[in-house]
Amino acid sequence: MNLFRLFGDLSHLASIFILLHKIRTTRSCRGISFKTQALYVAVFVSRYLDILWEWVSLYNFVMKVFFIASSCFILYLMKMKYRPTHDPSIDTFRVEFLVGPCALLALIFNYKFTFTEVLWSLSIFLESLAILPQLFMLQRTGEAETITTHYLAALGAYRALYIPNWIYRYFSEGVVDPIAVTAGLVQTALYADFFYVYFTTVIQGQKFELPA
Amino acid sequence: VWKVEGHDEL
Repeated sequence: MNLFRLFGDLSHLASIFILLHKIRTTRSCRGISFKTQALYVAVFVSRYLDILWEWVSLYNFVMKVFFIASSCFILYLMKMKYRPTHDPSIDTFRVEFLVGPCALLALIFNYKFTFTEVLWSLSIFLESLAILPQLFMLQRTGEAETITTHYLAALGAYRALYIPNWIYRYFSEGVVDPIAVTAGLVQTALYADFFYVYFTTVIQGQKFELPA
Repeated sequence: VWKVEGHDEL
């Protein structure tokens, strides 16, 4: 464990709390892509199901349980409690175009051709693209509530912090996880445009608005 | 150099 990874994970935790706070205080899930949130459930369940047969550490266990539980809870809030506030007509990214290629990639690139390892690879590839429906929605509406942009910034920071973590681990432990690193670089790159607008508007106290 | 065993990251 190094500080980059710790702060990355904490940033990930923070993003979930920001999202829950947004839904609770505005009593609405407006501006949040259900498809992205559903993909995160798929990602966490397929990757963290190993808590049933693998013990890494208490930290690892608690975090995994939290991410599975919180992502399912967010889905429940969106689908049941605050259902009327979700507008499927703007959440139109075609998820099937992501899942198919990711499944194919997982079958080709994995560390062992076993069910759990292919599932792990799938979750890595899927996570790298899971934010796309959300970014697509942002692009469509052209604006976002400030709290939603903080959620995305925390999520993007988590991914960005994993990069120095990998560099650190390469020098301190001499290991590289090529699948996680490749997918992680792609995932972080997807946030580039968002971060540009975030830093030039929200951080300066303005509303997040994309140029027409 | 390739880490192929065990997934300790989240």
